[in-house]
Amino acid sequence: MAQRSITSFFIRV
Amino acid sequence: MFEARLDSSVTLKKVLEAIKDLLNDASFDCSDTGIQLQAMDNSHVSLVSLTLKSDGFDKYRCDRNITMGMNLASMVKILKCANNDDTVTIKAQDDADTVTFMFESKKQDKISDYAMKLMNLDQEHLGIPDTDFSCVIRMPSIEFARICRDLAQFGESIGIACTKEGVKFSASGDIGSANVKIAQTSNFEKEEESVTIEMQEPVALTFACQYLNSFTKATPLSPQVQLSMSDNVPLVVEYTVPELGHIRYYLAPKIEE
Repeated sequence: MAQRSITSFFIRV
Repeated sequence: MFEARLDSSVTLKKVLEAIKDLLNDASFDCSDTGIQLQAMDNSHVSLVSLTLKSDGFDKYRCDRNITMGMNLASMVKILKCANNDDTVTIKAQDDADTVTFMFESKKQDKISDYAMKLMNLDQEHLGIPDTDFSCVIRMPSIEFARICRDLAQFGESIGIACTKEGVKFSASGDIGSANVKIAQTSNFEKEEESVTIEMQEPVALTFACQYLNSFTKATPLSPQVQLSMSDNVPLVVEYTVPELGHIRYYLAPKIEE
């Protein structure tokens, strides 16, 4: 299985 | 001027233990409402969010918002110099390049202070949207730590499947497979030992063991842990920091390749 990055879920502010 | 005092340094030691595996350096954002820390681990798989409210401190003063970038390994070294029941005061001048930790023994017969150099950290902040989670599980933090430790022996990933009957943790690998089922408790006398599940719809997700095990370093902070899950969003693992606030860990799920 592949690990997703947390940055793909949250918006940079 | 920034000044924050806690009657016993053990709380700060536990908070530090809970984040030092995941983060090398972190920015502590101090304002009149308290201290906030938000940082991703080096691999950008998880996010740590720490909130310590000003009214939880025994003394708190923050004249101007300041951000203190600290090396956590250095902070650990300094906190090791304090006894658990020593009072700790964190102090910094406005625009200072050092922060001071002052430890006072309960008998007031020993006072020590340690100054630590601050760092300029270029950390990005992430906006975390509010989510109505499909499942919210509350369970004894020691039990969660035990399950993560046990299942890590079987594989790199842990599956967490939640239905209204209970929660199933599972792992598999070269030596075989493991399943641990936890049922919702009906005995509400001992809140700390209870397992409660609020479920809108069933969820099954897979997460990296290594991160879950790092999160369980927060276990000494709180007898209960809260796991919040929805399909296709990060898991939230939350521990209360008694009287002060909370620490939340966000972990991105694994997906089929």
